[in-house]
Amino acid sequence: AEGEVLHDEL
Amino acid sequence: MNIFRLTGDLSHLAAIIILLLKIWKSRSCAGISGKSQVLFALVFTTRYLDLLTSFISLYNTTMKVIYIGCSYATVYLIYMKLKATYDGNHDTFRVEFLIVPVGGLAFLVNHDFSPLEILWTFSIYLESVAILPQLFMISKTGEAETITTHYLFFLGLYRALYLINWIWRFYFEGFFDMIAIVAGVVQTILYCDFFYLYVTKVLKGKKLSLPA
Repeated sequence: AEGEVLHDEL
Repeated sequence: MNIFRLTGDLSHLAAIIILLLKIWKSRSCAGISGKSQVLFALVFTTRYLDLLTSFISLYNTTMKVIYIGCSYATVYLIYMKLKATYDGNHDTFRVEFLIVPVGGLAFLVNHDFSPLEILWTFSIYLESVAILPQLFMISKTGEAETITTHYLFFLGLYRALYLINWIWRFYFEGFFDMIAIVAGVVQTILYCDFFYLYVTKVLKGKKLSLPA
């Protein structure tokens, strides 16, 4: 979604 | 994925498994702060809600599920199955003094003012201080079992390796997450005193005991 932050770390 | 992050994740996994196995094999959770373990379960729950909204990789999903599963299993052993061995009298840290300020800060300083993002931020801030009840318990009783110190060592090593990972990612990917970095630095600093005792005592074959 727009503005959504994706966190790829644990 | 770089070697520092991978070894950081594996170090984190080692810590969680060491603690779970120690409790399971000895059938005792003496010397373990149930409060810290509840806080870690809360950390994983609020951080990994994105399991429901986004897929990053099989590795990412698998690790998240293992971390959550192990942390709930640990809490279950401490408060239900092995409750009789839980040392509640020494586990007296007031967790509301951590949860309330951390919750407030997550509302004020975050990347995006959305429920999922505020919960992620809350988990990052909470993780940085979640070990305090355990360290407080050790300072109160003045000692820790050697296996418990191995647990704490791997837990501290994980965040230290993440710091190197972030330096690496900044240089090679331009990746920079201020919230994670500041909280990670705080978290690592909290372990410094323990690291010193671990190296000077435990690695030389002595039990970790503090002067009275």
